[in-house]
Amino acid sequence: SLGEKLQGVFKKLKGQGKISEKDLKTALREVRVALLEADVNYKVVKDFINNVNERALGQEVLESLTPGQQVIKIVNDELTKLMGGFQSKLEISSKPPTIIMMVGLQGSGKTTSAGKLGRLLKKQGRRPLLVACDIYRPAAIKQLQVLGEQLDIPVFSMGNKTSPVDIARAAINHAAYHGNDIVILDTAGRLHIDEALMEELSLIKKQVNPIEILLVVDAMTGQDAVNVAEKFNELLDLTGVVLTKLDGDTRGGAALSVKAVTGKPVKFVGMGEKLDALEPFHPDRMASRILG
Amino acid sequence: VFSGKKIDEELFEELEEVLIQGDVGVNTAIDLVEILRERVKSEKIKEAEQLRQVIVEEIINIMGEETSALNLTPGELNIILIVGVNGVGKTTSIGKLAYKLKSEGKRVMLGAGDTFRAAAIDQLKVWGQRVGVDVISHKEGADPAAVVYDAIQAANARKIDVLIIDTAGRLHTKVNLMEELKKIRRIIDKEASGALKEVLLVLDATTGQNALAQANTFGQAAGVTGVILTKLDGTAKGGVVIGIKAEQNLPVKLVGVGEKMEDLQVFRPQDFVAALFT
Ligand SMILES: Nc1nc2c(ncn2[C@@H]2O[C@H](COP(=O)(O)OP(=O)(O)OP(=O)(O)O)[C@@H](O)[C@H]2O)c(=O)[nH]1
Ligand SMILES: Nc1nc2c(ncn2[C@@H]2O[C@H](COP(=O)(O)OP(=O)(O)OP(=O)(O)O)[C@@H](O)[C@H]2O)c(=O)[nH]1
Ligand SMILES: [Mg+2]
Ligand SMILES: [Mg+2]
Repeated sequence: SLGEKLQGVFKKLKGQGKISEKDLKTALREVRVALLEADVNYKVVKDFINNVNERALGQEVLESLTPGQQVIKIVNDELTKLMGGFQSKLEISSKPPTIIMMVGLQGSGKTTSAGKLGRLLKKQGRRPLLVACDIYRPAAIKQLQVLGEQLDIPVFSMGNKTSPVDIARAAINHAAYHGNDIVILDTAGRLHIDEALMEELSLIKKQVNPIEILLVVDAMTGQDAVNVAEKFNELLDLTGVVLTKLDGDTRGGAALSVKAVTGKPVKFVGMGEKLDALEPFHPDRMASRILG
Repeated sequence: VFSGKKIDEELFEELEEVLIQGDVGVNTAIDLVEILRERVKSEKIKEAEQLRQVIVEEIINIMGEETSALNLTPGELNIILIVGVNGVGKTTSIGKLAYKLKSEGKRVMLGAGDTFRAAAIDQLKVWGQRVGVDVISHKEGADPAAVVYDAIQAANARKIDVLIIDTAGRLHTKVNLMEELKKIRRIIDKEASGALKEVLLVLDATTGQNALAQANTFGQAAGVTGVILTKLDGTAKGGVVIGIKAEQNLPVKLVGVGEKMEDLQVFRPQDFVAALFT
């Protein structure tokens, strides 16, 4: 573990009395490797290590009897702070319906997460409506309908020959008429560099003005996470992130990269394929998971 | 990154950065740059542009310079098992592969081995229709081993050349799901001994270092013979496959470059390495 590695680094220096700035740099190199192995973005790691170095110098780690422990504590604190110090909740509209839009790359877990969110909100006494705005992927609409059936939540669909913008608009009217106070829009997976499909998302946003735009990110995403998050955020001004497939053994450094580059909070984590596997995000737990 | 620079520590750092940003992994990147340093010394390399050739050579050395073909034998039933974690592109890649093999004149059939995920069978059936190949399936919730068994019987009866079997996405950390995969393999080996020619692990190019653990665990459980690297039409480079080839000798056979039927290409090591540095 990183903790053991750092203890090792500082043990080697014990015989020399106080540790120097150079020794601290050696220790931080171990932290850098740990973060890169955890898939935190290269540039995010660079900035993070610089900040930690300054703070460590400022906190007189060099004078400490247990420099290794102090460095780990600083790293952990800084990481937790960066991840977002508090758990973020879903915004509810003062004027219903509350519209939530799920966006992200292909296969990240949008449709499944839409179902999970619907289930969570229904348990809280709300009346969600799931909306099938993916008109491209084979059987995408069917997939959402199956989830809706399993959860006893209505699914609004207009088939795959109507534009997602029109489907979204019609869904809002449908919700108003049927008393659904939450509308969850499931959109097709797309590349952040696909201009036409990214434009489609902008048009949906303009049309129905969602109060929540959630970027669904696969927790095992590597260095590319910053490119994706930046583009989606630039175009849509995200309100939050859902980090999926955290039930695996990925360290999940993408979470740090996405937060660092967009400033937007991770609101939920997906912890399994079943529809009850959605949990609130715990920044401190994520920080220690990333450090490994 | 190579143009007009002089060979110094700063250039080596820049190279390490490019490799890491391509998901090559910090340890593999450090090793590669170390080899580069040694070759610069021993071969007295002076021009930064020459470094490009050196690092391309070193990575090709790992990846292999030939494209790795699918191990299919004409005149008999060949079975391809498709495995991987959730959402990486297994079902879509099967549709693309069926199209490719059919256009090469082969009789292809698909087995809907994902009986778990919502509308997974429907999704594969749409691909079957698009490509014009039969899909063997049961109802959602059926035992995947039973579907595999039926698919093999049907493939033999209809003199199929290639039977491609779809499986449910599963995280490699789920022991019971990996056991299910082993069971599917056993059924294939029992009912069609010698027919299983390829077990292809589908990896998403956007995946980071976790891909190594995936390759390792799936490799041990299912006897993976090659990789399909998908979503290379994005901005991710898929550099993890270098470490996977170095550690586990798993070659990338095919790459996915889009969501349409035709968006499957043979893996070309030269193109892959070149893309790492653009
Ligand atoms: N283990 C695990 N699997 C998940 C999780 N969330 C989603 N999945 C699985 O990931 C796969 C992809 O999920 P989808 O919901 O279809 O993903 P998507 O983003 O809607 O995909 P596209 O619409 O094609 O872009 C499915 O097999 C899901 O069951 C999670 O938190 N944990
Ligand atoms: N851009 C791009 N998208 C791809 C590629 N391959 C697959 N996809 C998309 O990725 C998403 C997931 O593909 P699937 O084939 O459902 O993935 P899967 O591995 O079968 O998913 P599960 O069965 O749920 O585990 C779909 O939206 C596909 O269209 C590719 O090469 N490029
Ligand atoms: Mg979907
Ligand atoms: Mg599938």
